[in-house]
Amino acid sequence: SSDPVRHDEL
Amino acid sequence: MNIFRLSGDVCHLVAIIILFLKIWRSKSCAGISGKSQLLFALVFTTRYLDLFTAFISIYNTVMKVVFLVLAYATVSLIYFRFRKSYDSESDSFRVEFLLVPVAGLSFLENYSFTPLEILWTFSIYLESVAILPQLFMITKTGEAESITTHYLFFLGLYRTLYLANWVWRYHEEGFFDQIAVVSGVVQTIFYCDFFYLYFTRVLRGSGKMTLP
Repeated sequence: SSDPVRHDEL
Repeated sequence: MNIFRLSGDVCHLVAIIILFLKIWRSKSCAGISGKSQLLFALVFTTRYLDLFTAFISIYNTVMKVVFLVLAYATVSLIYFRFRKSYDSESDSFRVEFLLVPVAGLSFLENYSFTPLEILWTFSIYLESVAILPQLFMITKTGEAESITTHYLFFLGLYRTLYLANWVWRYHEEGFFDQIAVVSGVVQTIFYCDFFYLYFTRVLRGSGKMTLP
């Protein structure tokens, strides 16, 4: 899932 | 974390601090679009709801909280503390023309049809157009103080650096976020005309940016 990466970006 | 991403975040923070200090120290929000600042506060609010659901890092949490606090502090300076200096007549952009299509699109084009995902998508789409009331205001009055243009420059540079970050991440990690990238490109395009004026007029001298 790309979710953690997306939530990492501001 | 790569250099483009980190410098993008720093530019974003610098932009927000420049604007806050400009209003705070001059005790005036003349030439600043309160509507754009309200939209940015809405962008941060709808995007950073993940503060309650996912912990990424100390850096991530601190930056999100700082952006939220500064966004609402700026809005309160404009609409409460220094509201006498707020030029509501020039800030006449109709935000419903942005909010309605952006809300509609976030329901139609998202990664999953859940409240948090739809709000995240909404924030990405809204951010790409949130500066339009400010740019419209400058076009309408025909000028901007140089400090305001420095704010816009750093704000535009932030998303431009994120584009480089996404190219980097695609090559290094195979990560590609279609919604963020397309919106980021759109957002950056809105700044191109401003960047041109900034380099040709503001950096080459005159105190204000005046439009032709």
